[in-house]
Amino acid sequence: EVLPTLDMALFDWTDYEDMKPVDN
Amino acid sequence: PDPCYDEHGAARRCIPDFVNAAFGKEVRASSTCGARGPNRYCARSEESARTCHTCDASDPRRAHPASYLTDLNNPHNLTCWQSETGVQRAPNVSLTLSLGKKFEVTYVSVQFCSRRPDSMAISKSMDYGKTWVPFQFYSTQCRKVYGRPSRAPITKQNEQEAVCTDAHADARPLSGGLVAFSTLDGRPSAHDFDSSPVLQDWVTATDIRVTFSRLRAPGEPDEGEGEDEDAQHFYAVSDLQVGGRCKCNGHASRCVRERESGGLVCDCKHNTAGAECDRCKPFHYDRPWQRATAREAHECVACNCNLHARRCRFNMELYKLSGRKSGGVCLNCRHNTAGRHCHYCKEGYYRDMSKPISHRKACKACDCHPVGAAGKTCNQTTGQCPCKDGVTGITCNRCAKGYQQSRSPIAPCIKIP
Repeated sequence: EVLPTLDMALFDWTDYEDMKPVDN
Repeated sequence: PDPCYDEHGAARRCIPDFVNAAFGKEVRASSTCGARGPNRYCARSEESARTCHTCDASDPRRAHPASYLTDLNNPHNLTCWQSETGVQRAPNVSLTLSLGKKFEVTYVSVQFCSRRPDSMAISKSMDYGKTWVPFQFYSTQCRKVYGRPSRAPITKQNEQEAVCTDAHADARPLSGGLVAFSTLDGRPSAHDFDSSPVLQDWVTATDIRVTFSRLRAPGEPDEGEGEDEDAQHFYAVSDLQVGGRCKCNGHASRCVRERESGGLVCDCKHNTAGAECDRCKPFHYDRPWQRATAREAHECVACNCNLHARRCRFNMELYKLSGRKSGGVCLNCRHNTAGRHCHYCKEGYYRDMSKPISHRKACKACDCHPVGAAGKTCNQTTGQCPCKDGVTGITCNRCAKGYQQSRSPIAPCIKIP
């Protein structure tokens, strides 16, 4: 069974803006 | 076959041929007869009566230039350099010879055409004429002329010092005669030259100077005294020889002319470099540079950087700790490698075991997931990143079984209720 990859778009970055990876 | 390597290709000590390093080289004389117009000189040999001649630098048949000192020395047709006359009243006369590079000098010899001087000194320079040190003194009055004892014993403590002797002052032959100084003669460590840095230094010279200080000792009978006295007082030398070997510290079998400067340099082997093979070639610093000996060539060895670095430096501590085997430390490891030999992967990378360490892609990026992983450093061998609770995968990019993605980047996977 292949587990789904974490979808970055689903995260709520409101309180963690500094953690958000820079989008290349 | 290259004399610097044996039949199996192993390095062995090699040395350039023994040569007369003075041959064909320019000698600077502080005084040369006839340079300021023709002048008269008178000579007397054992057999013949005194005869007078003219020296004229502008007439090749009557000139006695300094170039005659180092030309082919033919005993049947002697060509002699000659100083100006009247030297008894004049200051010292010197002959200075530049060898062009460091040589290990075995002897210095001066073949006279005139009578041998009462006092003369041989000195050497090791820095191309900047500074000079005495090599040997000759005088019938060592103490008075040179301030040194005559025929002082040579011991281990003073074997690198010049001594003064009157050994040259035998009455016969009256004219001519050879004065030869053997650099190692009587030096206690000469039999073990290989392991005597003191004597290795003692015989090293870039320049040789012979200084004539006094033609005759005071009170010495003078033939033809009173009658045109000055014309009899001059120095004349047919041959100045410097026997020795081009200094290459046991790492070259010959010296060659450098293309750019035209200067003489050793044709260095054993991964050495420099005019005297006195250092290791770049990147060959795994062992300290050493002079080759009869027993051990002391070849310079390349640092082991697994093809990931072009530079390295030598560390004596590490060399000693390794049992005197390896002391090289690689600098600026590339291809994401690290360590003394660029032998492991730097932080944030892991070793791809399917490739040898020398492969430029031997280290792969950990690529830990920015949210799923608890850090950026993965296991050096497996590449496994440290995952947050409920996260799985080599790079921590998936939720483990029984977990689902949350909206929180702090806890990206939560247990399914």
